[in-house]
Amino acid sequence: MFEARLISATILKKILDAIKDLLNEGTFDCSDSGIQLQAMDNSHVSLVSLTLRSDGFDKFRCDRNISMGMNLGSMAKILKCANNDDTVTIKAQDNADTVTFMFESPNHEKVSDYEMKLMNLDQEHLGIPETDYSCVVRMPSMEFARICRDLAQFSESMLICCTKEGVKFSASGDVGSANVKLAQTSSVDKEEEAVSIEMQEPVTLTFACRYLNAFTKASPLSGQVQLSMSADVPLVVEYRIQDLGHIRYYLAPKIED
Amino acid sequence: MQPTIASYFQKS
Repeated sequence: MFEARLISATILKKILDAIKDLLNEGTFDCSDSGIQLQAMDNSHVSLVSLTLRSDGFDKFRCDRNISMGMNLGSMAKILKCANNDDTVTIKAQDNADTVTFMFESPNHEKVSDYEMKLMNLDQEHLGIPETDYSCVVRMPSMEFARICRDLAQFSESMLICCTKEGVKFSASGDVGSANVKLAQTSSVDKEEEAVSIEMQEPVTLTFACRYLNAFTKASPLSGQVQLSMSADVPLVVEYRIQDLGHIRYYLAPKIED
Repeated sequence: MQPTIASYFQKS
C-alpha cells in the first residue's frame, strides 16, 4: 500500500508545471524515504531529478517500493480538478496498475477521487557523480527567469560567465547583443533577494536558452535558484521546495563545432 | 554542437 498526503494541492500543481514542458511521462519511484523521479527530456539533452522526502508529507506510507509510470499530461488534467486549498492524497495498492488522486476541500464537505492508469515506462537511470563545482551562484528565481526570457530573444544560446566579481549572462545574434551582469549583493532586506557567488575558479559556459527557459517553470516553487557550474560538465539548476525536497535540472553545455 | 546529457552521466 502506498499513500502520500499533502495539505495543499498547490505544491503538486507547481511541481507538475515545473516538469511537464520537458517530459511527457515519468516514473515516480516511491520508497519509505519518499518519492523520486529522474528522467531525460525527449531529446536527451537535459535531465530532471525530483526528490520529495517522506517527512515533508502530511502523511506518508509506503509498505513496499513501487514505481509508478505516469503520463504527465493526464496527471495535469487530474490536478486541474483540484482547488489550490484542497488536500491531496495519492494512493496505490501494491502491484497496482492504477493510481488514485483524492482531493478534499478544507471543510471536508467535498471529496473527489480520480483514478489514472499507470504506464510501464522504459526507465534509464543515470548515475550522477558527486561534483565539487567551480562556481555556485544563488540568485532570486524570478530574476533568473527574467534574464533567460530576455536573452532568448537574441539567440538560441546564452553564455554564462562567472567570476568572483559577479555573474554575466550574454547572448548575441542578428538583432545585436545583450549582456546582463549581476554583482554579489552586499546587503539585502530579504534573503530571497540576495545574489551570492562561491567561486573556486572562474567558469564560462554556453547553454541552450530553450532548456534554461523550461527550467524556470519551477520558479513558483522557490524564491531562490542555485546554478552550479564547472568547465565541461553539465550545469545544475536547483530549486529547493521548502520542507519537502528539491528539483534539479542538469543541462549539457554546448560545445563549439 | 549540443551533446546529450547521457554522454556525461553513466547508466546505473
